[in-house]
Amino acid sequence: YSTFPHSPRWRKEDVTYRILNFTPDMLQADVEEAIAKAFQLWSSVTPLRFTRVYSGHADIMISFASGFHGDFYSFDGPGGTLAHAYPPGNDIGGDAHFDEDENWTKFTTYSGYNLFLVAAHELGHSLGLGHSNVFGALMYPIYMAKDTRDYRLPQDDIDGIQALYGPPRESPALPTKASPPQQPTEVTPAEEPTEVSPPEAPTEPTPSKAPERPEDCDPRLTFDAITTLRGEILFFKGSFVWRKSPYFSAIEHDTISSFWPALAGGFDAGYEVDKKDRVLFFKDGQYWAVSGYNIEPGFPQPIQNLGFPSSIRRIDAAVHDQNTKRTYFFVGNKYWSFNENTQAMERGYPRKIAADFQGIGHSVDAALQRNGHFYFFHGPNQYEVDIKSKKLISKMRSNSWFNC
Amino acid sequence: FPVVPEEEREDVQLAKKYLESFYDFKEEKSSLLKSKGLDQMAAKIREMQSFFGLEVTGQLNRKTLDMMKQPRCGIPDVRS
Repeated sequence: YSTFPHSPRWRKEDVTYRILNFTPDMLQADVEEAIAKAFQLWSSVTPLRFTRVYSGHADIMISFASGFHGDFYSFDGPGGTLAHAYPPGNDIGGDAHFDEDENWTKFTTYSGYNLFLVAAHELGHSLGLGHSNVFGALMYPIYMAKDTRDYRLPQDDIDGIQALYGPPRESPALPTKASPPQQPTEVTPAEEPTEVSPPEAPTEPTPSKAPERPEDCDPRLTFDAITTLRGEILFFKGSFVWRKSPYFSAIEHDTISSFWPALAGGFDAGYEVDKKDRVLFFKDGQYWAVSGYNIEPGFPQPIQNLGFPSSIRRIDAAVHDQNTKRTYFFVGNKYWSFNENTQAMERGYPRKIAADFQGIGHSVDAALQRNGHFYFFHGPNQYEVDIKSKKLISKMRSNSWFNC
Repeated sequence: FPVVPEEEREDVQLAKKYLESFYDFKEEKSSLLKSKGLDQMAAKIREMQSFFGLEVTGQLNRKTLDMMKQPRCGIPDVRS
């Protein structure tokens, strides 16, 4: 953790806040709840008490604004900078500003930023914490989408805030017991300032056990989805990405969130239409279009928009044939053909995979088009198929692309 | 991801703006001191790479650019 130069902090335990305006992205009550819960995170591990006021000046003034909004740092439209807040002090000190050009959400979703998470981070600044270089800490400067149900403050942030304010009164210095999330106190604007009470017990550090990435050469390695992207090949499994590029020899290991933070949950399928510099990713009944790092606006969309009947809940794999401008979608033991020119499913489909792709008598986990061949992945194996004749050429391990 | 030259220039501009915003980088305006400006930028890139636990090269490589493109808080990571 870090603090600001000269370690500014509030010299009192009762700190007031005021919400000056609301984002239209969320219900007002949801904004109030997100902010209250964010304060509660910090009050649960310090002696601080936060009281909301409805008029006049508060120590921490909270607002939503776009572009230049009268301070030192203008906002920059969607993405990029999400919010900022000032260290404790007079006037603008302690104030937290949120970029109205972002899409704010109550929950962690693919298409917006969780206001509670961002507010909790910004209020850390409002209380005197700077950025932490500890990955996973709340005060890490990068937004990381995560499930915020039962969210608990990471230890690095507890250490930081307690270095400024100490532990809660009449509580052990180190958290020993988890406390359930407390509902914020409901208030009406007509009431006097209402205190957001700290929970009964301090917060337990968030366990930091991340799923492990399978080894490249594990013979049991399987994939969820595979796609090309600007000459590279991306292999997906869970939140992990293996990146094979003609520009460097080694396989690069990444996470989906490092490319598309809003899509961190993993994919069922993906394919590239290189002429459009566009990759489509599929997860359950939805799909997203990305161009490089950017998720195109208007997504996610239901897969029914591509012509699938409502009985199809998800697809297993997809691959695009650049020559015919057809995309094949694989669902169970059948496949569909989508005409990218007309943007419509072709008549006569779905057909059985085995009927047209001889030797592929099973479902397809992931599919890839490369060097005039299709590669159909099933479990730890892949099947090389000639694009024109649709005949099986060879069978290999799924990870044969990793120089094993 | 691989980019066309125009995008490379855009990436350099993005990196400059990022370092100005979050790492107290001030671009040298005088062309006579261009090499000094590049050194300063490399130093700031190293600082940023160190902060995020990236390989410290001082070069604007893919992972560094990836990190710069992430949505983030607008408060600087380092201060003058």
